[in-house]
Amino acid sequence: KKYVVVIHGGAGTIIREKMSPELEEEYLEKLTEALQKAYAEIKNGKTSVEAVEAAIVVMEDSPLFNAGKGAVFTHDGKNELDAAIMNGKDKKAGSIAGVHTIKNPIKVAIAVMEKSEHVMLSGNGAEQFAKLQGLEIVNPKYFWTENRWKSLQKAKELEKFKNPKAENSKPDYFIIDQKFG
Amino acid sequence: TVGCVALDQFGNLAAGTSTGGMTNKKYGRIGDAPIIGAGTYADENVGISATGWGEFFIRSTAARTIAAKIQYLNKDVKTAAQETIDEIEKMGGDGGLIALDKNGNIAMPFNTSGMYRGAITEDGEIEVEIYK
Repeated sequence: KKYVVVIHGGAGTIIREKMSPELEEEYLEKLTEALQKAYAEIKNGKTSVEAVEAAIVVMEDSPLFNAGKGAVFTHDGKNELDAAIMNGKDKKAGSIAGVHTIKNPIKVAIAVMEKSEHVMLSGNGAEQFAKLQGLEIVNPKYFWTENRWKSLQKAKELEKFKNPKAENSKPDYFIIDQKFG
Repeated sequence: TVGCVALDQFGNLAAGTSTGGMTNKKYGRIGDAPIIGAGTYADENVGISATGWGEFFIRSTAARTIAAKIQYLNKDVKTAAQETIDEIEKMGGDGGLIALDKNGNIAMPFNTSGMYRGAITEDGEIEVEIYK
């Protein structure tokens, strides 16, 4: 078998007991959609960069994944996004880190790679660059999702519990807060 | 975190990763996803996108290490990827990654549950699964 696209998608904070069959089905459908979008680009003679963009935009626009719309929350209650792209053909690369208003971070990472002499931009500078490139800027509220907000509250509760000085309260169930995105 | 590696009709590879970071993270912490050579890398032989405990993927320069094992030691993509994930596990980290080489071979080693991954062949055959 010759594969042409491979993807991965993490749900971020996982409440183990809560992953219902229906929810799992939603994930599998969205991953299939991402694969099909990338595959269509390849079949239409587009580049691997365009195929990667097509797949990742599908997942960034879905609240299911910890990227774009479904991003988890920082301790300060913000959604802070990062993205990177690298083209094996010429080893060009683009990356952004620590942004709060960019709807599709992968698009901006590609613009950094193709329209700037830099590899990595961060924070406000990356957001200014995105605006200059005409890429979509959204109100940070766009990234708010209830279940991620609840995950943050539970993670904070857990943090209190882990704190030796904390009173001996114990959360009713544990969120396994994956250390990866 | 989400990621994708693609191989186009011209034989060129590209790798991309996008993430919302880590729940409850502080101090502007950055993980491996945006770090070229750690969570994202592509050259003429292979493309890699990772999703792991970022600090360990940065310290082990995970994505570049896989490419280097292929480039200098002639390892196949599965061996190179698994060795790298095993090294990260030995350091105390966890997570997973996807890798696709220029011949259309893939590797998807994961050692953390809850990760989803999928792949499609040049004939349009789709595989999607969740790592339990």
